[in-house]
Amino acid sequence: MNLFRFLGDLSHLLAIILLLLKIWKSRSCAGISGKSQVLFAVVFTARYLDLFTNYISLYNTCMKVVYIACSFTTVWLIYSKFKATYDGNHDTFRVEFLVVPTAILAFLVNHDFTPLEILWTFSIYLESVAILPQLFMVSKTGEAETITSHYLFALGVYRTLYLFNWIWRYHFEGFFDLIAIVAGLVQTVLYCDFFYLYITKVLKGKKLSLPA
Amino acid sequence: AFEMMEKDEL
Repeated sequence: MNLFRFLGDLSHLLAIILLLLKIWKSRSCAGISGKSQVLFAVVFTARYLDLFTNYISLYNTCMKVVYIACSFTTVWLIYSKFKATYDGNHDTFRVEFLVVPTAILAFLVNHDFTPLEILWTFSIYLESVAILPQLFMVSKTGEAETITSHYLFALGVYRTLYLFNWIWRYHFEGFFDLIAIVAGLVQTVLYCDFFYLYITKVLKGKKLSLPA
Repeated sequence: AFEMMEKDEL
């Protein structure tokens, strides 16, 4: 494992925990897209089914279990514990426009036509677009709380670091996984506009608000 | 046919 990959995993973990803490401490999930969080829970579930079939390393197993546990806890906080604070009126992205095409694509373009492999592929495609309901919500309300911006930034950094990891692995190991790379590129591009706003506004101490 | 190619990335 190279440094990019490790830092990528850490920033992914940081993003997930940051969101959980934000909701827990403020007792509110205002401004958070429950739909994006459900999609991430689906992503982790579909991808980490190999927990039951394959042992890779203690690190690998622990991270997968933590990711799954955290994402389900987040969904539970949004839709059950702090349901009253959930901003459902602004969370109106149609998730079927993401789930159906990515599911079809996973059947058509995959490494191997087996159930687990198709589910893994589906999770990779779905992850690349799962943040769209959240970004849509931010654009609809025109702003995001600073901590929500940090969450989105850490999440964007994660896939960007994975891109460097893939360049590294291709260069030094001759390894590449085209499905992960293309989906990872799409995912990173979706964050670019947000990165720009984050650097020009949030880092200068301003709240992220979009021009009307 | 339930196996999956080994994947170490998360």
